[in-house]
Amino acid sequence: FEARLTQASLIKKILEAIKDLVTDANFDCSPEGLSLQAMDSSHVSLVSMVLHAQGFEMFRCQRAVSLGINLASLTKILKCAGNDDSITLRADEKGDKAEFVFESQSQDRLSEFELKLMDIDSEHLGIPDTKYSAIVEMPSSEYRRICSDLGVMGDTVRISVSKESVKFQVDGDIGKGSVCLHPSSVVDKPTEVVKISLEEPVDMIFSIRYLNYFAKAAPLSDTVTLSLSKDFPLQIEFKFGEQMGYLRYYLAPKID
Amino acid sequence: NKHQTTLEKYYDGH
Repeated sequence: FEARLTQASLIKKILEAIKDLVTDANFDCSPEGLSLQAMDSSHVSLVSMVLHAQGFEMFRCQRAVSLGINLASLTKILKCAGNDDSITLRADEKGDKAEFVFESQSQDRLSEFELKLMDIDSEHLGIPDTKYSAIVEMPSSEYRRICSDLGVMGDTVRISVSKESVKFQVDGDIGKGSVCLHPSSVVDKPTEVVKISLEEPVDMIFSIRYLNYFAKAAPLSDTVTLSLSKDFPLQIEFKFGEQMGYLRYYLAPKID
Repeated sequence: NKHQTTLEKYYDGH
């Protein structure tokens, strides 16, 4: 397996977005691309990342291989890459180590690292294509701000989606608060738009702590899509652009 | 009172 990405910053941001949720993960390499699925230790949330082969500058994978990686170790290695460096990842069939090569844009600096891989026996969940009752698209900076603002008030947030608005409500020890967003009527910048697609109104409760973990993915995408159905896990998607892939989080709801 | 469910309740493992 060998693959090269023009910008190391993409992998750095992906790692920042998952390393507080997951400690070890298998990076699954196949001819289709690079993917990862992992749950947090309490099995309340799941992260699913896909980087399509066509999004890489070069991608070669003769046989599917899983690279078991400790994310804290990978973070240490990626700290040595400049944001604008290209990154080449290599692994052989034995799968006991992975090689990372960082090259500066001017090609006058080349650094190489080798990472020992681990055997990770991870449980994979089959996540079927789901038709959600409510889909909300909003700026990822707005999502991050709401989670961080409401997170200081309480532990859970009630998300209510109607045709007219999406409302985030918190009820905590010191009092309560809410933020309500209405779909944008004037579209100045596509990245500032709030869009709601509704089959039926949804009203659900989630842990703010996890929503805040997911907000770490905001630097990956200008917009975020929240998909909800009654008594079903919330899906939060950050797309890296149409061709590249996505980072999705799933969060089990709090129910009676 | 609400309680936190886990994902296995909704998705099959394989």
